[in-house]
Amino acid sequence: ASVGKLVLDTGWLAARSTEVALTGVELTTTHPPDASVAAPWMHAAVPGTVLGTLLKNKLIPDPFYGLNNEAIIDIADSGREYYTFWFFTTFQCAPAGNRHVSLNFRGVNYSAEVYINGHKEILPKGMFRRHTLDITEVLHPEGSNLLAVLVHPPDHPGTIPPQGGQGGDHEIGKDVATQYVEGWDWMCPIRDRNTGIWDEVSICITGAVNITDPHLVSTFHDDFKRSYLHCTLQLENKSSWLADCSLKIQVSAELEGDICLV
Amino acid sequence: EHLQSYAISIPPRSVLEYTIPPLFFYKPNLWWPNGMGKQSLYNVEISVDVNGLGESDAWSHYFGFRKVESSIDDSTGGRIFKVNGEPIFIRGGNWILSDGLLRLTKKRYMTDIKFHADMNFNMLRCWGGGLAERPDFYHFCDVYGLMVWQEFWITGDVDGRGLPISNPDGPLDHALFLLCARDTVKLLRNHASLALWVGGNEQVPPIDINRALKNDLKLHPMFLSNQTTKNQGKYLS
Repeated sequence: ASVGKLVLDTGWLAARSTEVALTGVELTTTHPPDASVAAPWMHAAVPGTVLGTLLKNKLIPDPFYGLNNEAIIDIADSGREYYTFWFFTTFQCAPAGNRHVSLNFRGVNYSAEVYINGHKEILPKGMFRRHTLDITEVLHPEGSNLLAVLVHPPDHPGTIPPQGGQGGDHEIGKDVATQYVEGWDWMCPIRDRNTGIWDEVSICITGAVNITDPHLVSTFHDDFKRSYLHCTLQLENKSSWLADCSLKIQVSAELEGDICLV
Repeated sequence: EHLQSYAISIPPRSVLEYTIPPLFFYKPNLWWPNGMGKQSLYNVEISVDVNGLGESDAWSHYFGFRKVESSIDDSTGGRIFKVNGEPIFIRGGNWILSDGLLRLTKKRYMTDIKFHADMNFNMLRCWGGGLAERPDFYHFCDVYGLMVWQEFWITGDVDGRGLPISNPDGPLDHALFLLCARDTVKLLRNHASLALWVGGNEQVPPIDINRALKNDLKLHPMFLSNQTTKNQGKYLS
């Protein structure tokens, strides 16, 4: 496995949690969903929302046309379980030597349970936070891995008053999530409150040392004639030995096509 | 001089914060907002090799050399922006999100943002009731020269207004709010288009959140050094 990132944005399946009797451990060990995508499983929109998945499968009318949104049941009436969904996929990645593998979620609304090859991890609450799980130890030696994610809606999805209004009954504001989803003067209520794996999911393969959140800043002097690029970053050594490293930084400007000035 | 290498030793099972010695540039091509010049972007590539084991990790990002300043104008009460020392007349639009089902593809972002640039806008304000926008959104704002005014998630839903009355003290979990805010800043802070963080929509967040945000986001004294003493107190971003 070479160092790099693999985005998991294809091949996802989804199912309403109340229609799946299996546990996350079973889904990712002995009883994965059938590849023929039989009900209750359907093709999923990941990244995306539960409503996006239902629309993709033509199980709801498009809420942004006419009065279609009125035909979609609101989470206040259906209960949170109705919009609590399983998402499932497989990916190829075998553990190798000194390699470390992380599973990364850039945005989940609102909380989730992650199962990978039968091992459970909790993704805590919060729509605007990244989650990184070290999955090196749970990868299958032959490289074929099963991933299931049970995504829960916001804790306070709220109720939409009959007359609508700014932010419905404001309950969604108790969570750290988007607030337009209870409807606003410019927007109809979003029935699932944007529940889902709504931003990128990826696998990252690194060696023993990985780079986290570099911060780039420039300073200027002498009327912008002189400039300095400052960079601070975090380096994590995941190994049990002292890592002697070479850190390189290169700044280039693309002149044309693949020709760069360094 | 823009390819440098440094030897570093990292103890086992530890995290090291490392500041790379500043890289000098003579007259770099500056990043300008739409309508004021080119949106020059440099590609910054960072990699770490473990001796004897080869490449361990790599990271890259497009970076624009630009200096954004803003202050409140005493006579009008409005916010004034300068980019690279030049005053700029803001032609802005309000942005919530690209799609209510969060189908946020790169192609959609590119099209939407180019459309705003073609409309001669130079700023988008990401409203506090919507998203902290995604890296792809910011990438295309970098490319097309749209500065971004990014608000955190505070609206009339969390200030005691509305009917029924909303929770007057913001979201229930202030620590979670700040955790999400800090992570969002780390996700987006390297984009040239990011011009201003704002606590919320047309209001101030709860005191503790506001204080923490202001403290975390205040400019390092090093970056105030070449502004005049008289103006230092005025610069808010």
